[in-house]
Amino acid sequence: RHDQNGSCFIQTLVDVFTERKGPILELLTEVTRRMAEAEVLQEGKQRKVNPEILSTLRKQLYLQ
Amino acid sequence: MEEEMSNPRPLQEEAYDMSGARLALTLCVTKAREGSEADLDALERMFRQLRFKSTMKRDPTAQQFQEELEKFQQAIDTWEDPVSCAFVVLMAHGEEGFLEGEDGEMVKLENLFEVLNNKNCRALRAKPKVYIIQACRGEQRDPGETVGGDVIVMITNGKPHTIPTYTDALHVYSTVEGYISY
Repeated sequence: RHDQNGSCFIQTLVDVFTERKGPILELLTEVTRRMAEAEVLQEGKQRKVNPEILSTLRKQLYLQ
Repeated sequence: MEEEMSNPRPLQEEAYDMSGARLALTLCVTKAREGSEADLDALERMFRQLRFKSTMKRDPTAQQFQEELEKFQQAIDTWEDPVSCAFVVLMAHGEEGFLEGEDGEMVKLENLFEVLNNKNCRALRAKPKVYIIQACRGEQRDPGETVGGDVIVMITNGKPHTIPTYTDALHVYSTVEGYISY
């Protein structure tokens, strides 16, 4: 987590869920894309991180 | 029949009815987790925009993680109007399958998920339940992999373009964890 800006995951998720609309699984694919692009610095070394999504949804879920 | 096979029809899209109440619960350990207040602020903004009734609790112990989920389940099951969706955000230190409470004790994620399943939460039966977990699941660090392998390397900003080791996969099991597959 960034001391002031928070965690890459939560901040990206909130950005995508508030700025975009569509079925939740498509929004989460966009979250994964953005996180995979990001370079996370940890102890001076560049790291990569991405979420893992497991779904048993039976229908499309729209939050917007 | 043959014609049907050669002209597949688009999927008939069915969506969850979201006209009822939307309820959210956020449980967040903030101690020794700098930046967590920024995450809570962002989530509060998101829940407001998405019209969720949001409850947030800071620094739950391991036992309180379980108790707060159970209180949430009882609130949902006694809600006056129909409930459409539950959104649960859990933020803490953790390891695979476990979260660490403010007291340093561990709580099993599976036990938390059980509380709102179709068996234990009647009002959410067949309704969408979204869990967002912000926590470590181990100690490994991913340096990433160069896109294109050794032959073609995309260069962005003077550096090779890398992606995380575990992306671009879709895992689909025939049954959920712990259950027989027929």
